[in-house]
Amino acid sequence: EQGINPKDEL
Amino acid sequence: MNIFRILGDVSHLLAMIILLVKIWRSKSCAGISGKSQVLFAIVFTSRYLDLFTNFFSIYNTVMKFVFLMCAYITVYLIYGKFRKTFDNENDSFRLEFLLIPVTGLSFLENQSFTPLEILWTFSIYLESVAILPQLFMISKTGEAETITTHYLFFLGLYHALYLANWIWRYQTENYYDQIAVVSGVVQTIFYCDFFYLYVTKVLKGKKLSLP
Repeated sequence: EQGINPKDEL
Repeated sequence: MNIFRILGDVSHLLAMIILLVKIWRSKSCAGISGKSQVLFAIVFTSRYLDLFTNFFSIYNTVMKFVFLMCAYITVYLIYGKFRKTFDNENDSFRLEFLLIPVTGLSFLENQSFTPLEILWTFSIYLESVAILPQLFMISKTGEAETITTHYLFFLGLYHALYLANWIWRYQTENYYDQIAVVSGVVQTIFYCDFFYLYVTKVLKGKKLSLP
C-alpha cells in the first residue's frame, strides 16, 4: 500500500 | 536500509566525486553542463530542507550534507573558478522548459499540500529531468570525455539501484511511494540510451562520439 513516505531516502 | 540503497548512495556519491576530481584535476569544465549541476543543487536544497528537523540516522544526515556540499562546490567550480573553460554556447538547454512543468506538476500531484511536501515533490520531479541539459549538451557536441561518461554511468547506476531498492522495499515492507517510483523510472529511462552507448563504446576503449 502506498504509505506516507518517511523521506528516509536520499 | 538495504544493499541496493547503500550501493545506490555510494554510486551517487562516487559520481559526484568523479565529476569534482575531473574538473579540479583538469582545471576545466569543458563538456560539463553547468545547468544540470545547478538543477542538482536545487534538487538537494529543496529536498533536504528537513535536514535540521527530521533526524533519521547519522548516515542520512552526513550524506545529505556531503551531497549538498558536492553540488554547491561543483556549481562554484563551473561558474566561478573555472568559468573561463565553461562551454556556454553548447550548454543551451532552456531550463524554463523543465522548471515550469515540474513546478506545476508538484503543485498538482503531491502527497499533501504543505510547503515541505510540495518542495520535496518538486525535488523528486526535478531530479528526474535534471540530467537532460547534460545529455542534450553531449548530443550537441557529439562527444563526451571518457571521465564524463563514467560520471554519467554512476549517476544512472545510482537510480537503477534505487529502483531495485523500491522493488525490494515493496517485497519486504509492502511499501512504495508512487511519486518517487514513477519519476525514478522516468529518470532511469533517460539514461538507457546513454547506457547503451557507454557499454558498446566506452567499455570497449573507444571515445563516446554520437553518430
